[in-house]
Amino acid sequence: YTLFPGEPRWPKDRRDLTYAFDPRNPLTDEVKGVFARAFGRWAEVTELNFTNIESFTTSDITIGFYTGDHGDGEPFDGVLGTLAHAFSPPSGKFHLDADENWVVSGDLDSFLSVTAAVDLESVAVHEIGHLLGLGHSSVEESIMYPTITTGKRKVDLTNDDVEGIQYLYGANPNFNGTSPPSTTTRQRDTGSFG
Amino acid sequence: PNSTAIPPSLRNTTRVFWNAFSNFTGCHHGQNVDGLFRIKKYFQRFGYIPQTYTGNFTDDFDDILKAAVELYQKNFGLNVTGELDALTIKHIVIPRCGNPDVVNGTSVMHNGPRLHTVKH
Repeated sequence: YTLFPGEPRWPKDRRDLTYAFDPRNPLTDEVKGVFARAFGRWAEVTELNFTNIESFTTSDITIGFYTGDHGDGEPFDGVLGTLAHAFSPPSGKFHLDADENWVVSGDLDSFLSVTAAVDLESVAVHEIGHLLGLGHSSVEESIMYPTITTGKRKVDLTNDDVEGIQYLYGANPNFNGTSPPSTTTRQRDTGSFG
Repeated sequence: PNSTAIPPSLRNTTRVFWNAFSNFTGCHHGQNVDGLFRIKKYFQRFGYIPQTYTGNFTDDFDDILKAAVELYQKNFGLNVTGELDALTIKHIVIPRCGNPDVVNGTSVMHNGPRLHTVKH
């Protein structure tokens, strides 16, 4: 695992973090539930807690789906390419490319007819890692590896991810320390990106 | 063109743009290839060419691009050839996170010295 330069992290007195969705994105409860699960994966291994609130302007973490140039100097590029990005602590900004064919629920197999389907929870877990202070990892199986193949679901933290986040925030006393399940490896070829 | 006649996945020019990187397969140091400046922009976007480099990118496969390719290959465990070989190009077009892999000139992914490591 790696950390951002200077090892930025959320301060010790802020272990209860809030997150909110951009009100301009009318998201269903199902979509919001995907993010809740993703946050839960990091909360499970640390003492961090995450709560969804309505106030976008006062929330610690803000989540939004945007297209193209959305004002942060890192424009999105349409289908595939870059999928999302997130800023290091304490920025809390989490942006996703609205042009992607996001898969929210169900078996990825059923989305094979959709070109370049990307699993939302997989990307959310990765980007939350950035929000908390982790950089990219060279461990291919880890959540924090920078690439993800279309049609692939990868949501379980690996030992590399857990070690990194626990270096920053300590371990959840209720976390039994057992190795998380290995990475889900279902994968399908999709066009030239297979 | 009538955009409705184009499959949704191909309507965005950037996607076509990334796929077009395949045209650079086999490019190596010393060559001049039309459009090569775009792959330099890709590498700068993800930190393999310093943001401090503000000059105009040319289509020359120069020392800057060679160094970027080598660092990229090292980071992703590919054979370090310094060329845009097929495996490297195949890896470049995989969808990815928009955050850089190299920050302030320091590779944050290389298996060697990291910004921070902890032994357990």
